[in-house]
Amino acid sequence: PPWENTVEGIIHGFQQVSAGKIGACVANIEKRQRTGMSYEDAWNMTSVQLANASEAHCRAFILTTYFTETENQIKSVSPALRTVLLQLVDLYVVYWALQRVGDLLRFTSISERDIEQLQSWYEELLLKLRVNAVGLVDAFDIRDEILHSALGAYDGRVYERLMEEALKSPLNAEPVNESFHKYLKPFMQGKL
Amino acid sequence: VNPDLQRERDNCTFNVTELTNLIDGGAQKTEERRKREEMVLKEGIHLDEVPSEYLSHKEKYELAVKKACYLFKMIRRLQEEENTGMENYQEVLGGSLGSAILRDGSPLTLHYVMFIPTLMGQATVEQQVLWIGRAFNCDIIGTYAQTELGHGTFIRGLETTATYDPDTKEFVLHSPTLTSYKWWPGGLAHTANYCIVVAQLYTKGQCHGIHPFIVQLRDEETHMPLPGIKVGEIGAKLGMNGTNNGFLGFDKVRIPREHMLMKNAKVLEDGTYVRAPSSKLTYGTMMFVRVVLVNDVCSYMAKAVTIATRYSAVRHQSQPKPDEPEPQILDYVTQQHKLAIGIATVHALRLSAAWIWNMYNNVTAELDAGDMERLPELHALSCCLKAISTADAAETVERCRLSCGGHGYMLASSFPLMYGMVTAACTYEGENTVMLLQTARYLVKAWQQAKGGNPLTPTVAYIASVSAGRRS
Repeated sequence: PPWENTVEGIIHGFQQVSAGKIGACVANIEKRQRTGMSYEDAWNMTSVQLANASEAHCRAFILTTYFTETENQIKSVSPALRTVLLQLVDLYVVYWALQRVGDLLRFTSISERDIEQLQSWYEELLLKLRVNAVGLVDAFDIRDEILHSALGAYDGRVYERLMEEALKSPLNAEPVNESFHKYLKPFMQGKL
Repeated sequence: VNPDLQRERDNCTFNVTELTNLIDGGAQKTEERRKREEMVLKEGIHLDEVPSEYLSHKEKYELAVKKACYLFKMIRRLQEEENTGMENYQEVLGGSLGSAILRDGSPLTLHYVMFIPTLMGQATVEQQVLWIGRAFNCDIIGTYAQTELGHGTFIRGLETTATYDPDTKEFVLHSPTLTSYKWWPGGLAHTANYCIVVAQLYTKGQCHGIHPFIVQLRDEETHMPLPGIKVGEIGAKLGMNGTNNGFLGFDKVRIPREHMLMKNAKVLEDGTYVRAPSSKLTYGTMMFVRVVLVNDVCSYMAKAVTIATRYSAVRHQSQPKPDEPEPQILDYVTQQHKLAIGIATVHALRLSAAWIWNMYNNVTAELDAGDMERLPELHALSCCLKAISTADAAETVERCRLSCGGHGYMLASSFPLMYGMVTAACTYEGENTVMLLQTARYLVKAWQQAKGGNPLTPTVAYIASVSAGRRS
């Protein structure tokens, strides 16, 4: 079937990749068995491909679920939020298409031109999402006490918090650590 | 608030609260969650006198026990006040709230994630009456010991034996080799006094495969290990150093016949073995944990991207255009690439987790009615989803850490502890490659079924449609 550079088209492409990989595994196992290898040995020899096929199946499942569940969710949200949620779905689907270009080239009819378009689409999506990046993570609504991070607190006082944390180091409890007298000074003076 | 961060918030094009409500499942759910968080955090259990990073391994455990006990005490109080059940454990201990208090893991996690669910799923009604009340009240603390030093995901290879003695109506638990010692269960080392033990059942001289047993490990008063029980801690790890993972060996330890969990298979008084309707039913607890895990790693990813994104708004770096100030690092497309995919991944996996949780509940209900048709499909899907979600979470946390440069390497960033937690999930409850290969068995069968023109289950139905005409 011809390649479609749409979310649905990419998801379908991932299903083709998954089915293609499973089919290739079965063919390889059968081929090895025909040479006299036991099923267990043939399975083991094919296991790298089998793990890949399994991953492809899972990717197809996640992409499908993310897309369909979001489609259900956005029916009841505001147009502004709908736009952002769909941008995220697009981004995720396109990202994985670009991550798995080799597989798509092998098992679907995607072309180089399609891939170039996907790359541009991805970069455009990053630009669109840029303005909402902080809003998107604020929406996870994780309190500072739960986040427990000097870098990620809601107020953004990153440098102040890093310094506050640094001062909690037990090494800062005294101006001179005893290791200076025990080791460093004798070492520097050649008396160790 | 940092002015750069404030500007980002001012420029946001959508209503943040609306998205929060959508993630929580409604405005009321958001309110409930916030109330719960407020209630838990105001107890102050999360506050440390000394930053836990600077404590020794032993002190970390002692602090974790202290916090876990106070947390459970609070949950018990909530249950009495609100007359609720298991859901309070889930809501307070699961996800981000629990991990905020016990950042490097809890020694009591397996009590509620595995011990109680296994009793609920595999014990008879009489056994549940005996044990579940005590477990809920924390009169006893349990864990779940399956993995052995020499045997991981391949549980049919477990070596621990439970041999039935019809004369005394007891099982004799024994660890015949070093490799048969139980290895890794959280809380096992110095916390739990009871344990679900998975062992090879022998009766009338015949092996009937692995079965679960409830075993008392320590005296309920003194906490001393009981005779024949060899128990201890496995030592410092990359992460999860608060979980108190332990080892356990048995030297011909006798337990009453009623301590075999007999909802499925049974051993009668005379030693007659009554087979379970399906051997797969023993795998129920593992599937439950894998399903819960997917949700848990989403919480860690949400934390990681929150930290990295806010940091990227505050942090300025370099001077790409002369005579212009250093831009926010969020303006660099490479940084957007690192962060945006992390945010999208949280949503993608959160929805997948919700989907499989729903499937798990449906399949469990079908199992109770004796219908096991979708059990293999659930098993296959939970295996690969566990593998992919934990691997993606580890990658996301690491990518977020890197996006914060050297500051992300500080323990104060929270990334190192988070990485320790998510990367542990790549190996516990089944190492990821083994998980993928378990799914592969199902996929190969599905392929062969499709080739034979047989109908496929919903999650693999695409194989029949898209593979038509290719490689068949």
